[in-house]
Amino acid sequence: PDPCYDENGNPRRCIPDFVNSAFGKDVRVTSTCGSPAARYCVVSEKDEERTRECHTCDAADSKKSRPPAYLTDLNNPHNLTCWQSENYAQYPQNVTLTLSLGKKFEVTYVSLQFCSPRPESMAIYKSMDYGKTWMPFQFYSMQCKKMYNRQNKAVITKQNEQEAICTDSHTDMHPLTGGLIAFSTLDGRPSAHDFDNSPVLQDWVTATDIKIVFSRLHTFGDENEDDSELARDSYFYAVSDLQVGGRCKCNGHASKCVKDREGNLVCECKHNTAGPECDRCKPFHYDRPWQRATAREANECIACHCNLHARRCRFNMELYKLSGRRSGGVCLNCRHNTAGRHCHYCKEGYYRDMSKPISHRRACKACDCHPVGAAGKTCNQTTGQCPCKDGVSGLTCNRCAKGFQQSRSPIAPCIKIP
Amino acid sequence: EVMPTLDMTLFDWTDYEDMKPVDT
Repeated sequence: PDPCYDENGNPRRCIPDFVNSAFGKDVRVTSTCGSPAARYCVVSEKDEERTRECHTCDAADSKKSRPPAYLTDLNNPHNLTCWQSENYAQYPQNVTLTLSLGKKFEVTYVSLQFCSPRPESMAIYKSMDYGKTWMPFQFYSMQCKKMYNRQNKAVITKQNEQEAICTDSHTDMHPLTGGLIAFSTLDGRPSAHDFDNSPVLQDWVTATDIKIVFSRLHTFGDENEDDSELARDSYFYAVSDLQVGGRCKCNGHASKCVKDREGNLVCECKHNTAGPECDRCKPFHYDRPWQRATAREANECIACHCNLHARRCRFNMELYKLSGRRSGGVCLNCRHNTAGRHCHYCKEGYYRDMSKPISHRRACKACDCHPVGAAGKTCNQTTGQCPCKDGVSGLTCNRCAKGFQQSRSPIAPCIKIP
Repeated sequence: EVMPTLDMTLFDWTDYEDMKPVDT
């Protein structure tokens, strides 16, 4: 059964499955260790004693490389694979991870599992226009004001629900490996419980791309001491898993996303909708404005009523309001000699053949008014009666009336019998 | 009583040439 329709065939809201939209996707990074091969050291602490165990990162050796593909591969807890930056990419130098989701998603969380200590400062940004512009999603820092000019743990109210906040949570250097940073996009936002009716939050969670900027490394403060090279080789960013949890954005009008002919990810739109996010009505379905589906109402797009005489129509808001928000479609290019908003009557010079339904292609017949007997070419659109000159009768004005006879004058074709 | 249809050949178009139907 199609989840977009109930058992009676009535439309209902449907949404794609919740997925990790980062899985298997390429992540662009600005720094990766191993080109050329370089030493790195892993710090561990036991009984207040700190030890460093050094290894080699070598991009040319598959066993020693730590490429960005490891960010979004299968995350096996028993065999963690880590992407790793170059050593000591310290502030003001940043390391950036950029992930393109390929289409709009409604993102519920962004999470990072670290192989290194978590950063002292990092930011998550999102783009809604495929990377043209970016806006902050969340900041993590032990120094929110200094790093990002934001107050630590600012309160989110209904007035600033679309604002990124900064927090010093999840910024502790410990654990030295395996630490997690998880940003929940709706957590703490007042309208989260009424998401269906909050265009602000619907917009807030929408993203086509995610960018993570690591700005400041945590250190033990030993990087400028005598053995600073060893210390500096211990400071880098390393991440085993990047997840972006969410749903392909289809506005409640599709239950899945598929690849189109060009290989782009698009919603498989139902409810007479169209567009990559089912964000408009499909052609000829403009009888009411497009709306997102809600739990209570599918808000499907409705076909214009053109009695099978038109292939195109447009939406008119004035007519829609005048109709009590029921119907606003206006048919364009009515064919078969019909006219009107719904192609529901005959155009000038034609009249309705009542023996046929209005949807019949021959529902309108030509008036065929007599060139001499009729005073005009336009007949009554309902009865087909042409306007006759004095003394002329018949539906098309082609006969003299009773008591009249044909004359030789085309101006007065019938004259009274003396 | 059904009256006969107008006979187009009976009309004199001498003074109304510009009004004359094309197929007359």
